[in-house]
Order: sequence, then C-alpha cells, then structure tokens
Amino acid sequence: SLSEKIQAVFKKLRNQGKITEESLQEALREVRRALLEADVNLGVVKEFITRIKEKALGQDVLESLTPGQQVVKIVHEELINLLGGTREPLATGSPAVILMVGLQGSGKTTTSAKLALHLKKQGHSPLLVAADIYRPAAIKQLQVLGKQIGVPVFALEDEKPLEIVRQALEQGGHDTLIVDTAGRLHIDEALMGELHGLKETFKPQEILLVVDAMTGQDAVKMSEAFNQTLGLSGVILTKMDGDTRGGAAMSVRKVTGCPIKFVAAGEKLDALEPFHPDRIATRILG
Amino acid sequence: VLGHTRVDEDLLQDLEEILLESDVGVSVSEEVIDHLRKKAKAAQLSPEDIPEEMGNYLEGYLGEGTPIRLERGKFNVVMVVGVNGTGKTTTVGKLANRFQAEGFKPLIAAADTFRAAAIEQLEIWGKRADVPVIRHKEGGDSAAVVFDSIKAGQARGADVLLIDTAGRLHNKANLMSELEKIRRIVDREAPDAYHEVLLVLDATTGQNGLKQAEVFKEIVKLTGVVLTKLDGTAKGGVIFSIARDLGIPVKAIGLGEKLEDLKDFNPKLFVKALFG
Ligand SMILES: Nc1nc2c(ncn2[C@@H]2O[C@H](COP(=O)(O)OP(=O)(O)OP(=O)(O)O)[C@@H](O)[C@H]2O)c(=O)[nH]1
Ligand SMILES: Nc1nc2c(ncn2[C@@H]2O[C@H](COP(=O)(O)OP(=O)(O)OP(=O)(O)O)[C@@H](O)[C@H]2O)c(=O)[nH]1
Ligand SMILES: [Mg+2]
Ligand SMILES: [Mg+2]
Repeated sequence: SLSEKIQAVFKKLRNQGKITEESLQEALREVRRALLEADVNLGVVKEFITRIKEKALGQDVLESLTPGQQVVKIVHEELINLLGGTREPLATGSPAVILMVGLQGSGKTTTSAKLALHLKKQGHSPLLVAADIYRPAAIKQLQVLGKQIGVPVFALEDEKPLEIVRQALEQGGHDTLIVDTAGRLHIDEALMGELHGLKETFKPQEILLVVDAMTGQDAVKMSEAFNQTLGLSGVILTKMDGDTRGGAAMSVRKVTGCPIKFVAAGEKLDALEPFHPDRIATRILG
Repeated sequence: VLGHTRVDEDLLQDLEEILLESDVGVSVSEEVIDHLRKKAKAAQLSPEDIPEEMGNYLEGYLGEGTPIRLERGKFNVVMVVGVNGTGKTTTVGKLANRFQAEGFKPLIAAADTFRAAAIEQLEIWGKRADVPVIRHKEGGDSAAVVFDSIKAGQARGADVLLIDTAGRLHNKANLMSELEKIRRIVDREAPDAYHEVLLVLDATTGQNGLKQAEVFKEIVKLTGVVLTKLDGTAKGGVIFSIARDLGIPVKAIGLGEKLEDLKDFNPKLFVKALFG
C-alpha cells in the first residue's frame, strides 16, 4: 500500500542516518506514482504534490520522529479536503429540473432511474423524461426502468429534446423532472449545443455530470468541457462496484470544483449512495 | 521535441508526460523513456531523431496489425465481452454489417437477457445491418439463447454467429462464471468453429483496462480487443500494457455510433495519434 511504501522510504533513509529534503522528494515520488496508477490526471497530480510538499515542509515533517506517518497523514487529509466536504442536497424547485449529462455509456439512463427511486423514497413525486432520441431503444430502456420502480416516464415520438422537456413540464403533478439525455462527446459541437439549448430554455436546478469511475486521464478534458458549456451543479460517479481505483473522482472534482453528489455502485436501481470522501480517498491511495 | 536543443532529462520528462496523459500508464511509460535515454546516449541521438525512435519502440509493443479474420466455408463464432457500457451491442451491429458486406451469412445471438431493453436495442441494430437476431424473452437464460443460436445458425447455414453478451464487471464472480458457461457451450456445440472472443474496451478507460483484460482473458480466453470511442479525445494508451503483459492484440477500433464506424486496427496510425 502507499502508506507502507512511504514508511519504507523514510525507514530506509533513517537507517542511512539522514532525513533530508531528498527523502521527502522520494516519498513524494511514491505518492505521484500511486496517484497516476489510480488514474488521477497528471496535471492534478502535479498540483497536489506541490501542496503536499508545502504542507510537509511547513509542518517540519523532517524534524519529526515519525516523518513517514506524518506524510501519510498529510496526503490523506489533503485528499479528503480536495474531494470535499459537506453533503449537499439536491436543489428543489417547482418543479425542480435535473439534467443528466455525460459521455456515451457512463450510466446516465440507469442513474436517472436510481435518482427517481431515491427521490420517491424521500416522498417526492418525480417524473422521468426520455430525452435521448438517438440511441436505439433508449426510450424503451427508460420506460422499462420506470416501470420497475413505479415512476412515470414521459416520452414523445418524433420530437426534439427541447419540445419533449417543454411538454413534460406542462404535465404538472410532479415536483421533480429528471431528464435523461443522449450520451455525447464533449467535442461534438452540435450535441453540446443541444444541451446548452436545454439549459438556456429551462434553467435546470441541477445539471449532473455522470462519470464512469474507471475513466482515465480524459476525465479532465471532458469534465472541463461539459462544465464550460453548461455550468455543472454536481457529479455522479458510477460503476464504483468495480475494482477501479477511481482517480477520476479527484480529477473531476479538482477541475470543475463541483461537488460529487452521489456514488452509484451496482446495476440494481437501489444502488445509489451519498458520496463519502474518506472512503474514496482510501481507495484512490490504494 | 521543438524547443529542445539536445536530448536531456527535460525533453524526456516532456515525452513521458505525453505518454502518461494518453493512459499509457507508469510502467510502460518508464520503460519507453528508459529506452530513449539509453539509446540517445549510445547512438548520440538528437531531438529530431526522437519522434521516430519513440514511435518505432511503441509500435514494437503492438506488432503488425491483426484484423478480425473469419474463415470462409467454416462456421465462425464471434463473441463480444466486456464491462458495462463499453459499446459491445453497437460493435456487434457494426461487425454484423461488415461481415454481411464481406459476403458472409451472419446471425446474431441476443445473449444479454438481463439489461433493460438490451434485446430491443440489438434488434434495431440487426435490422440496420439486415442480419437476423435470435432472442428469447428478457430475463431468460443467456446460455440457452447461445445454445439455440448455435443450433439455428448451423441449421440455417449461417457461417458467422455474433454473440452479444451483457456488460459485467470482472470482479463479479457470479457474472464471470455465467460467461465461462457460455464459452463452454460454444466450445462444446461448435468445436470445429473458428472462435473469436473480443474484449470491447472503452478508450476513455484508464489503468483498470489492464485488470479487465487480465480477468476476461483468464475466464474466456480472449483473442483480441475492440477499442471503442476513439472518435473522442481519449487515446486508449492502456492497450500497450495489454499487449506487453497479456499478448492480446487490438483487432478493431470504434470511431462513432453509426453502422460503418468500425475500422481495422492500424498500429502505426494509433501511435501517430498519440502525439497528434
Ligand atoms: N455495475 C454497474 N453497472 C452500471 C452502473 N451504472 C450503470 N451501469 C451499467 O452500465 C451500462 C450503461 O448504462 P446506461 O445507463 O445505459 O448508460 P448511459 O450513460 O445512459 O448510456 P448512453 O445513453 O448510451 O450514453 C448498463 O449496462 C448499466 O446497467 C453501476 O453503478 N454499476
Ligand atoms: N462515440 C462513440 N460512441 C460509441 C462507440 N461505440 C459505442 N458507442 C456508444 O456507447 C454507448 C453504449 O453502447 P452499447 O453498445 O450500448 O454498449 P454496451 O457495451 O453494449 O453496454 P451494456 O450492454 O449496457 O454493457 C451508446 O451510446 C453507443 O452509441 C464509438 O465507437 N464511438
Ligand atoms: Mg442512456
Ligand atoms: Mg449491450
């Protein structure tokens, strides 16, 4: 584990009778390696290491009796700070509109249904809106999921997403609309424009970026692009029931500044949990 | 390379960063940079020599391009496997279309009997490719679909059976043993068939892609990888580790969401795109 490797660095150097800034450098190289292997974006890693080094020197780690332990503690704390902080509830409205966005296959449709079930259990009256008009059987997929959880799904044949959401809002009787959109590349101008149009027209209370936890270095480019076009309000990390370290969480959080609102860890519709920064930090550090 | 007057640690570090940012991973990146460092010294390389040297070394991991090559006049079984959402169903549609165009008589087995509307999604792709789809009802036994599809294929004189399987995380033992069972049925019912078992891997995936390949290889003996979503900005660099550590070649790449968006894997172009 990383903490064992860091301890080993200082133990070896202590046995050589000297703990210097060089030993801190070596410990930081272990941290860098661990974060890169965990898929944290390179730029984010570099900034993080700089912060760790400042803190370590600032806390006179090199004078301490247990420099290894100190460094591990700083890394852990800094990571938890970065992944942040308070549990933010979903925004409300009358009705609240939640827009689900992200790359192809990240888990938007499944997560939309999970979110609907979560809200229903809390006593809300959600409506799922099928605004993916491109993917084969996307509407059917959402309808099947909606039926499983007893949440209505609004869908229209042969209409564009703008019109679908407009008519969904005219339905009334629901305090929250969860709009499932088609997966798209952040470099697809037309499709990003479509999302921008939805945002400008309906001013959603939440725009949630659904991110696959196994995403690698590309997490920064794509989340930055979605954030710049839409102004995200939050992130949902999916497929956390896999064994990926999940460094994308750190990258996306750092680069967008958005809170990670939920973690999805399973294919069943009750597999949605609040985000626990300490658990994710431990996992990323390996 | 531009702006460097000699091959020094600064240049090597810049190159290493390009590799890391392409998901090549720490281990392979270090190996490549070590090679460049040694070669630069031994052969007195200048910065202008570096791109070609690095390109050749990277291509060395990937070997010659190995396309998906079916055997004419034989029964072929092409099974796609992989974790959730990587593009398996879409890739089956693309492959069915390609094989049809190449003069084969394909048949599709809808062996994802679990996920909502998975069968309907595949049926639409089958219609687009003009290839029939064998299906049971949602919630049925996927192994039974595969068994029936092999029988149907043999009865109809189909010469390639494409099997779409449900997405599954490799750390789920029960799901992996379901896949193993499907593989056994194929081996048992079509023992003389040419088998292609393709891991469909999303190019946006980081180092976990290596773990995926390891476990799927162990369970279903992979013959290749289809790297999808390369039309995005992700580089798919994890395939170098997959080649080096597991010897599994990338055979095709997905470049979009339409029927024709599948190409043979070209190692030279792939390496070039890392620095593009
Ligand atoms: N194991 C696991 N699978 C998940 C999770 N979330 C989604 N999935 C699966 O991931 C696959 C893709 O999910 P979808 O909901 O279709 O993804 P999407 O973002 O809507 O896909 P597009 O609409 O094509 O962009 C499906 O097989 C889901 O069952 C999760 O938290 N864990
Ligand atoms: N841009 C792009 N999108 C792709 C590509 N291949 C597949 N997709 C999209 O990725 C999403 C998921 O594709 P699927 O074919 O449903 O993936 P899957 O692996 O079958 O998913 P599960 O069965 O749920 O595990 C869909 O929105 C596809 O259109 C590709 O090469 N490029
Ligand atoms: Mg969807
Ligand atoms: Mg599928």
